[in-house]
Amino acid sequence: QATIISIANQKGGVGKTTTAVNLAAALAAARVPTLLIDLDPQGNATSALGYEKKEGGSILGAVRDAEDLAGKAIATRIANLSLIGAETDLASLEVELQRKENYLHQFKKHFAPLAQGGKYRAILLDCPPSLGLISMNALAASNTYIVTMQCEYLAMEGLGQILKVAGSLKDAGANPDLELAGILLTMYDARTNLSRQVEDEVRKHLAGKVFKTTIPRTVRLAEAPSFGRTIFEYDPFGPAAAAYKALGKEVAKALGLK
Amino acid sequence: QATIISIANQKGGVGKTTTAVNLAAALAAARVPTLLIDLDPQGNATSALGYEKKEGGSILGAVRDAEDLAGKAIATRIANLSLIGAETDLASLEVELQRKENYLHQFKKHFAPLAQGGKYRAILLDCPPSLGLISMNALAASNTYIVTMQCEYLAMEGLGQILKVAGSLKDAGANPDLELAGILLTMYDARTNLSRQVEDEVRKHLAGKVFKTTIPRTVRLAEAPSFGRTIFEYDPFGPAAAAYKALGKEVAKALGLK
Ligand SMILES: Nc1ncnc2c1ncn2[C@@H]1O[C@H](COP(=O)(O)OP(=O)(O)OP(=O)(O)O)[C@@H](O)[C@H]1O
Ligand SMILES: Nc1ncnc2c1ncn2[C@@H]1O[C@H](COP(=O)(O)OP(=O)(O)OP(=O)(O)O)[C@@H](O)[C@H]1O
Ligand SMILES: [Mg+2]
Ligand SMILES: [Mg+2]
Repeated sequence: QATIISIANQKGGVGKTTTAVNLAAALAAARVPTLLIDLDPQGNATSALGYEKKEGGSILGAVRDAEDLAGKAIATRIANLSLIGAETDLASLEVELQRKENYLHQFKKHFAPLAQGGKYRAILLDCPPSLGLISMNALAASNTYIVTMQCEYLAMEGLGQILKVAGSLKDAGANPDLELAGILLTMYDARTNLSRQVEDEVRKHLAGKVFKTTIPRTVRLAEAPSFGRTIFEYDPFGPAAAAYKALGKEVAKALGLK
Repeated sequence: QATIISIANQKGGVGKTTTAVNLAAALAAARVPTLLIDLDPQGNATSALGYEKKEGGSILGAVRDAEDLAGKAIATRIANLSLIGAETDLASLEVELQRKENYLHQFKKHFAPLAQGGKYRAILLDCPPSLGLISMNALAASNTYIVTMQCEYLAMEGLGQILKVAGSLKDAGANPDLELAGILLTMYDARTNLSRQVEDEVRKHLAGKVFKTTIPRTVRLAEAPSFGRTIFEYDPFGPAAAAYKALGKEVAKALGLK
């Protein structure tokens, strides 16, 4: 049975895609069979891994026309890592979900055969920067979720909202099993007081819910997607690869993936 | 007659809010009577200016219950700058818009008295990181729009999408007058090749559509919102204040606001 993990936060540009791609690669490197699903119409996870958007290659056909989702997974060049990428038309996914009877549990329905098929041990979902039906469906279908938060003030402000919304999905019975895996602090810049202050604040208020691993701000992480490479391929001996490797270990241990 | 300017981009974290707040402040300082409207349920523009979300204080009541929008504008501590802020419930704005007959022109209807009332010369709209009904309504109600783009690869990828969507609103007749004011390059880090490469690429492909002014990456812009201050109040003699002042001049000249 695979563990389904949403990477979510309605705040934009906080490292959701960068984390989805590099955490998936870290788990795969630790020999955890992993599937990454790009749920963002922008398709950043797809291109950051070096793959093209392909018509009919995304989750859209499964939701709209009940196509088989498992068949859309492609094996990537990275051992133990498969991808269900985006397509240009993915922008209409939100509208397709609205049309469905049981609009909150569409992803859950389509993910079930993937989760129970025995092929994957972890399924990561890269969510768009909003709390619309795509992210709600992702959270409703997940066992657990990671909130990435850049170490800046405006990102800290939005933290309460995503935790509240996920909590209400759980309490309302839409997904009683949903648990927070943790808050990941990203783009931590040790040279600035701001990062330290935000880190202190978050660790104080949400003690125990914040991953020990923090991801440093490094231009290597912003460069890697332009080559379609993970950080392990692009800058394997740098601080970002070390951080995502450590995160992989921390997540695998916390979720019993190894 | 006020010029309505959307600050839009579905890519998250590219400096939309930072630009909406500081460009509004720059125009106000140049004695252009300016109204800033926070259309993002996150309410970052409201808090970055130092104001609280107030129940009934946002555009939601106008769309949902046909309340008077002009009355919700508050005069800020900054001369020539007024604000219609966010409220917690603003998250339901997207659903309220879906319910309306003429769902693309709700903002246009409510903005008309503000634009024609003679009080404002410029109305800036801070949009959320998506191309849902909120951003579409904003673009459909605008004379012009600014796309902020952080100087990084993933942000460059999404540029085509926002330009295409705005172009299709114009061509489909939803807003025949909609013109691109320009692309604003933000978070430009002169120490990295990435920023230079992205700038070169964008200025080459979209010659003439990119503002001369570029906003440098500086932690001061990330710190200012935690004090609820514009960059002019927080770091008046730094490079970011100079850049946003120059942008204000460039925008005022391009749009004939002075
Ligand atoms: N630790 C880091 N250091 C430096 N740059 C980073 C880091 N993490 C991510 N980036 C860069 O910051 C930008 C935003 O990151 P990313 O796109 O992963 O965020 P996101 O939350 O997925 O954004 P969106 O809300 O648009 O989906 C990207 O250009 C990315 O390459
Ligand atoms: N030029 C800059 N230099 C450094 N930090 C910046 C700069 N511009 C914005 N920031 C910071 O980067 C983060 C993202 O900026 P901002 O919130 O304005 O982007 P946005 O596009 O409005 O995000 P969203 O998509 O969530 O609405 C914020 O923490 C902001 O303070
Ligand atoms: Mg993303
Ligand atoms: Mg914003």
